[in-house]
Amino acid sequence: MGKSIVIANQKGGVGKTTTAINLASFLAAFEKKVLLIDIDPQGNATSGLGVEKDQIDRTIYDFMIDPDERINNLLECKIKNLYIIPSNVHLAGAQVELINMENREYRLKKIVDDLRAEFDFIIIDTPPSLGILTLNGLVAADTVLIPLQCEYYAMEGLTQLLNTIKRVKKVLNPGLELEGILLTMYDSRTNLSSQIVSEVTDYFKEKVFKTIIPRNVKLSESPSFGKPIDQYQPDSTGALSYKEFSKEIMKNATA
Amino acid sequence: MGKSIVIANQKGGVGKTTTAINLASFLAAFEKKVLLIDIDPQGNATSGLGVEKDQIDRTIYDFMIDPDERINNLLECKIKNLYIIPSNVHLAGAQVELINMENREYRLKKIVDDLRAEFDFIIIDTPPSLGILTLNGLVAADTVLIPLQCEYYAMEGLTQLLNTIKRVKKVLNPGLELEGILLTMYDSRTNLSSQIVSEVTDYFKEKVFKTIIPRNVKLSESPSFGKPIDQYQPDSTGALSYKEFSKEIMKNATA
Ligand SMILES: Nc1ncnc2c1ncn2[C@@H]1O[C@H](COP(=O)(O)OP(=O)(O)OP(=O)(O)O)[C@@H](O)[C@H]1O
Ligand SMILES: Nc1ncnc2c1ncn2[C@@H]1O[C@H](COP(=O)(O)OP(=O)(O)OP(=O)(O)O)[C@@H](O)[C@H]1O
Ligand SMILES: [Mg+2]
Ligand SMILES: [Mg+2]
Repeated sequence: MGKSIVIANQKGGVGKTTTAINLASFLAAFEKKVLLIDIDPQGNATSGLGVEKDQIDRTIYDFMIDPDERINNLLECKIKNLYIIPSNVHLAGAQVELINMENREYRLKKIVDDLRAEFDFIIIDTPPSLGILTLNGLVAADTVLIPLQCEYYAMEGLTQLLNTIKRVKKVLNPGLELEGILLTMYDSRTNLSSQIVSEVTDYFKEKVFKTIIPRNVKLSESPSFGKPIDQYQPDSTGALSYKEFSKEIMKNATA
Repeated sequence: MGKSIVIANQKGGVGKTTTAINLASFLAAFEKKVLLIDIDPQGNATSGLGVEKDQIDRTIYDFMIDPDERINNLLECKIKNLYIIPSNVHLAGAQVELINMENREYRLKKIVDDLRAEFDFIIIDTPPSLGILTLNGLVAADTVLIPLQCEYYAMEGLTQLLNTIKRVKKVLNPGLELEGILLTMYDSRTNLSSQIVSEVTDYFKEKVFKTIIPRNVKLSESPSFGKPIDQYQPDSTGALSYKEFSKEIMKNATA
């Protein structure tokens, strides 16, 4: 049975999509069968993997709004073992539509539960908010992975996010656990980065992944080529750190 | 009559709050009377100016939900000429509450119109989404300022944002104009940054501000001291670029 991991943080630009794409890609390279679900109306995970948004037949919007739509054609992106349910701007409309629907928080969970048996991992990328789309991700997931940028504002939102996770666990998804906190965009030249790292590791202890993702320009260049980092620059520090990180995720899954 | 400028971009982490705080602070230093309104539930503009969130009496949430609440005590932050209407996590609840209220898109506009006569500039910081809070910002504003990070994903969301602005102008706020596009986090060492700059300036021409904000660690350190950049490190490249930018804004306002 596949494990579903939602990547969430309402603070913007902390590396959610970059983590979703590169984790999914390295897991696929390690012969895991992986499904990436993009529930962000921006569709960055979709385009970051080179999927042309205007050539897509159906997106996660169609499957969430019409539960009878059978998901028979998952998109196989150009990477072996990696499949994607894409998103596009129509999903922005779903936020208002879903509010008045029945089982509005469980729409994604139904899709994920139908597909679990076919995959080793299901990775869900979310938008920078704690609205109905991210809520669907938190309800559909076994664990939540929190990318945390090594910056001051990123720390501020953490309490709000952890409180939301607790509330979801209590009411909507009792099985929800914290996969861990991944420190991202670490810049070894600044005091701020090392200050954040020591504060976070002191407070959250073993919940913080050992791997820290450095700031690396190759990571921000790779989406413009529609490729994950291991296909664009496999020897970059960005690629090597996400490779190490994916090993930690695999280890957690077998523990 | 004061000019109101909303700072918006649904892409996360592009420098909306950093621009709101530092533009407001330099305008105040140039003897303009400035009001900063924080409508992001994350409350980063509030804490970035050193306002203690748990000591605030009333936030923008109270004024938007209960239109009879008189705004008689604007918070004067420690900077001369600079006032703030703060935000905190209660505002996250407003997103659902506002959806079913009358005049839901005009709630902020009423507040801004009541205060315009007292200020030279009213600056509105928004969350990373195109939901009801950002919509209120677009309806309340004379112009919209778009910070654009010099990164690939930031370009992707621009079309969606410009379409939303067009729709708001057509239906809810016919006077809404584009203040301009501000390129942020420019890193002169990377090809990606210069590629983005040339693409954006070719396409948007005079709508792009001449000032480009460089990536500068002092800008990300200053919120941890609760100070805008001109109070924290006035000689940094970050401070000098926001100073130049504020001059462009003042020039536009008198044109
Ligand atoms: N480790 C890194 N080093 C350098 N650049 C990075 C790194 N991680 C992400 N980036 C870049 O930083 C920007 C923000 O990252 P990303 O879009 O993945 O964040 P996000 O949390 O998904 O944003 P949003 O909140 O808008 O969904 C992107 O342009 C990305 O390419
Ligand atoms: N020019 C810059 N150089 C270096 N760091 C910057 C710069 N501008 C902003 N930052 C930092 O980058 C991060 C993102 O900026 P900021 O929070 O202002 O963006 P935002 O668009 O308001 O984010 P959100 O979408 O979450 O509201 C912050 O940690 C900030 O301190
Ligand atoms: Mg993203
Ligand atoms: Mg912000």
